[in-house]
Amino acid sequence: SPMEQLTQKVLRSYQETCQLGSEELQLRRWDTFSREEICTYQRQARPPGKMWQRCAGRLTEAIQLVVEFAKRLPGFLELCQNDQIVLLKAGALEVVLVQMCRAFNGENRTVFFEGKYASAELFRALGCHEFISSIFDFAQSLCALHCSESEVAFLCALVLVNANRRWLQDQLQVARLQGQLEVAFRLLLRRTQREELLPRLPPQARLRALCSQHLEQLQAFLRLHPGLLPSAFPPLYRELFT
Amino acid sequence: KEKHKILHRLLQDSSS
Repeated sequence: SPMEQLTQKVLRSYQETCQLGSEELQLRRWDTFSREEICTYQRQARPPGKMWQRCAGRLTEAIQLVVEFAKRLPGFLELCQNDQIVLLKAGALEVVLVQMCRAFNGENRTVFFEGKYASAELFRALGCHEFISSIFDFAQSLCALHCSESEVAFLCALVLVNANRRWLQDQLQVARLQGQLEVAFRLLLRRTQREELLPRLPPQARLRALCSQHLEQLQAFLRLHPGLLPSAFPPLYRELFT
Repeated sequence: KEKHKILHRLLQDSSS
């Protein structure tokens, strides 16, 4: 059926654009940074901004893959260019945050970062511990739902294709695509007897709040370090967030 | 368009 085909395409788009396979992430989930390694990170991060640059780099790599995911999503490239950009600009970081639940070990609150699982401690040099904790809380709440790969694929697609974003030119066309994705997702959940997932998903506002916190933290960081060259951050990161 | 030229380029690039 067309809906079944859509489901397959969403899953394939997602699998083709994943940085790491879920099996590998599962296998390595107890491979954590040692105390010494965390100290080394913190020492290296001492010049202002080193850790910010590092995280911005990793985030930008993840966002580039979100763009590839979007391009492979059925119907996305048929949207007008303005709307493709609006959806990615508003949704790319949200998709990365959703995907983070695959790379998160809820049992010891660590996330896969640069080759190993890292606790929030590793990111202390960023100077925004509360924000990092909120991200970890979000990943933990999503992890607790034990989503399958197909479910994460649909969650990402639906975070991206959201007709409620501001500045869309052809809202109706986006709404149509969103509607198709929602129907396919519901069918998948019914087939796998996972309908209880929908009411348990974190509210959209939570993702939005994390993204605005990110912007606030970045602005605060840039205010604190006015001498930092804009070129310290990857161009795509600058384009999206500054 | 000018403001989002990298995003624009990534979207246009069919080889990636």
